[in-house]
Amino acid sequence: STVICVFEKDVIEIDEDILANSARSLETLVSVGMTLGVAKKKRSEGISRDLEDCKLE
Amino acid sequence: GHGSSRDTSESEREGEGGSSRISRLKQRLHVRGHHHDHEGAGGEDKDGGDRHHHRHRIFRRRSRAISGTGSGGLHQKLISADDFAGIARLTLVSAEMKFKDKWLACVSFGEQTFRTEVSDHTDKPVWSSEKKLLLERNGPHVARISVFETNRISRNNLVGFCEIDLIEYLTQDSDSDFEIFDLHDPSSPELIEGKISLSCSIEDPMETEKSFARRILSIVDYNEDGHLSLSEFSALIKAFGNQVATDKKEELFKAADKNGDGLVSVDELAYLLAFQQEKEPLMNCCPVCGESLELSDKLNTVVHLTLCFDEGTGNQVMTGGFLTDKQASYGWMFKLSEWAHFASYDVGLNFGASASHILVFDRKTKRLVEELIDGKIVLSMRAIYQSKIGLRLMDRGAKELLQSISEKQGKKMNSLESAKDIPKFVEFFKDQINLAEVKYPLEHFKTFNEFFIRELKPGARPISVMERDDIAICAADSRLTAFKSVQDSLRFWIKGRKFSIQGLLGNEICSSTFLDGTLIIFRLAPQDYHRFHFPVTGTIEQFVNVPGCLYTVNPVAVNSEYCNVFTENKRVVSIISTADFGKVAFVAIGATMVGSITFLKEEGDHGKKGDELGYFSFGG
Repeated sequence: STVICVFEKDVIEIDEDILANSARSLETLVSVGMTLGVAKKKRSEGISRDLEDCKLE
Repeated sequence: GHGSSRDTSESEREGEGGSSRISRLKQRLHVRGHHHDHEGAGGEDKDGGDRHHHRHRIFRRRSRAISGTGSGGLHQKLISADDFAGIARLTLVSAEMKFKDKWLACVSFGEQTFRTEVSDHTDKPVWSSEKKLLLERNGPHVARISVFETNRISRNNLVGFCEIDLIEYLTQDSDSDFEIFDLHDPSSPELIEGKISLSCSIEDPMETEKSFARRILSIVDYNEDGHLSLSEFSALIKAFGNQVATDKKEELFKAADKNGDGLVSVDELAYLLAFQQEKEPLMNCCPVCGESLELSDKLNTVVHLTLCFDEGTGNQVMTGGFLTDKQASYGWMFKLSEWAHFASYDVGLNFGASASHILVFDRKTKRLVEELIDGKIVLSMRAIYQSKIGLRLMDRGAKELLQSISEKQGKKMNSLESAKDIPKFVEFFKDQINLAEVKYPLEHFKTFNEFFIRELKPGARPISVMERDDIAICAADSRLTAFKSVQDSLRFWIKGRKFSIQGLLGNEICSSTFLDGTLIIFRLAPQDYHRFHFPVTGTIEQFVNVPGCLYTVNPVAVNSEYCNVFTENKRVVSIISTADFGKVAFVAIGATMVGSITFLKEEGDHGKKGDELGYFSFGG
């Protein structure tokens, strides 16, 4: 049996190691709870906040 | 009982001892010395003495043959060659009944019963269904043939029957290819309810060997060109449990490749099987039932394998609805699933069967690990999902077969008796199942399915950065692949030509934002913890049940251009509405044997990432 998750376009940034293995047609053995990826919105918001913090006064 | 209408007098029967019967039966056989059969292109013997010797070997040598398999409900039984009379090909051709209806016929022989397909609505049903039966001198001789009318009101109502002693039938001289028998009324033997036409013949042992060779060839002849390459040949030999070294395989291949064209044809393989098996056994175990064949002689090996292959689609339907022998011989392969071998096919795994390897990257240890999968399972999956004939069979009853096998497996795994398989399963996967993290002790599980959907102790699966809902987590213990887009998934993994997000989710749920979305595939293996969890925090908007097939979800099928596993399999599509990821489609897909999908949440329920969402279990 299999579970497939489909995320909407450009909402998640999948962890790099998983993408790299998959691009080699290699499955990655994972357990429930391991990190899968990060929401792009939050990340970009975070980066924006970081940029805000670095803003020259 | 009620004798057949065939004109065989008692005195004639009494006058013939068993040896006389067998000698007459022998005369009906067209036994040929196979050495000469191959060497002489026409298949004719050059030496009568050798022919006699061959007959002698068939009937007199004390050896073993198997009248059934351990895997499909038939009774496994060793018999001596003295008892072996031959393989009888019994064909129920047609019948003439007194009224119009839909008809089916059953053959009961020994402890086995087979049935034909249901005919059209007619008074002259035609079935042309064939079944091979092992005839033993001291075994069952009498085939009882019953004809049933079948309709919605009175299902399978017995209308007429006859009984035929096959040994007698076969030892009588007849120029006709078929015989007609009266069908007696079950309540009044004097009444005749119709006539049935059937034929029965003993299969030529050489033909048994040749047709078996053709069947073997078809397993690995994925492109149906009638030839094997060295790699296909090696896979075949390996799957038959032969551990010979690579150079030895090459040597054997060269020996088989008489014309040196780099390919082995059907005839060349037939030659190899007939002779090499005597010098140095090529087949050490039966791929169907796993029986060790090392002690049996060549003929009985072939008889065993022929009957096992024939069992194919089960002992209920003659030829299983498939059209040809070749198709029917695929039936057994559909039963070979990576999910089933602990209960039904354990013998095959533990005795000489070879294992293949699937490479997986273990994220925890950061190492490549090899996962073992039985060689013949890989072989059968390739034959089913990556060949043209496999594709054709899917439209000719194989889908229904997978469904039926899965339902049967579900019932079996829900029985109290199935609990005895749990320790065996745990032992087999002792390096991969950590009992310390299972919530209940083994004694708690009353059925195998209960163990299969075992819960884990709280905290056994730590959830990454629990306080942050913007980090998604893995939803299942699994082998995972992930792709930024469908195009990537098609490039690297999913080869089914018809795959699409719309096909996966269905029109009801699919929105345009999913079409170019990111795809994560969690594949669960038999030994895995089988509950799946929320990958993200959110609210379940809806569930949509999508009925479908139960193909395997093994990469062998997913990587096949012929098979569209994800868009054709039975599945439940749910939509989780989240604050951080928008909508996430969560699709639970059933597979062969493990087709039962249960959700523990309902529409409108909220779940935190890592919360249990549902589980897969054995069943249809």
